[in-house]
Amino acid sequence: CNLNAFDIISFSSGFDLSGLFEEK
Amino acid sequence: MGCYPSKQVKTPGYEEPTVLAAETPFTVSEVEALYELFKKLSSSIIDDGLIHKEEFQLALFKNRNKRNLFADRIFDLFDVKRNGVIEFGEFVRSLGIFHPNAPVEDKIAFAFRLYDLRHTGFIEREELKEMVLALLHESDLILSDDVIEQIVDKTFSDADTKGDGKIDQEEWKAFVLKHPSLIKNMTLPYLKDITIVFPSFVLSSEVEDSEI
Repeated sequence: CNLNAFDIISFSSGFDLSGLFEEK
Repeated sequence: MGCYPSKQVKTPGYEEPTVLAAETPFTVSEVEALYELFKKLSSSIIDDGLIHKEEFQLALFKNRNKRNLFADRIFDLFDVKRNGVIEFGEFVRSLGIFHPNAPVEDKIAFAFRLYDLRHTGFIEREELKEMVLALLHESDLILSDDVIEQIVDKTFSDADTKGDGKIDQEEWKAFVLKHPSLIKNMTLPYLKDITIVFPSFVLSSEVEDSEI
């Protein structure tokens, strides 16, 4: 199994800060 | 300098754009644009000029009640004073780390603190497993415990070069330099266009406000 745990974690929606920049 | 009054009401934790621009990759006008964004975010639920966790969640997920381990961790790291809210200065300095031009070392260090869930100064095996489980839960993915253990084992065998069962900052830095994709989340391209997305009208509005 060559999956890197940190790469898996990076798929979390919690890392997607783009919502901060969407027009409110 | 004498053109602008200094006594207009600013939110608690407000810091001068010139000061923040000097400490971050942002220009003064970009910091002013970030203030426009900050005002929107910090008044979305409680209009007190501070970003509360619910406001942060609302902006990220369009839902004030959605919890997410990593969003919680990012909020906690932005909240440098650890008083439960993000002030303007904290917001700008923290976002500065996500700027495309911020030093890679800063991004690597921020990611390390993000993953050091229990503030021990190390990324520990149990923490890594907890984060993988959180991601799987969020994504409705199911992997057997054996497979999760294998993934964590493999990562540790690559990253924990000293073999003491935990990843320290030095090991983390070496690991990220070998696998740069690990900090791709630490760069937000939006920050290069912040003055377009949030044009700043600070100067004109301040003068108007003060003269009325």
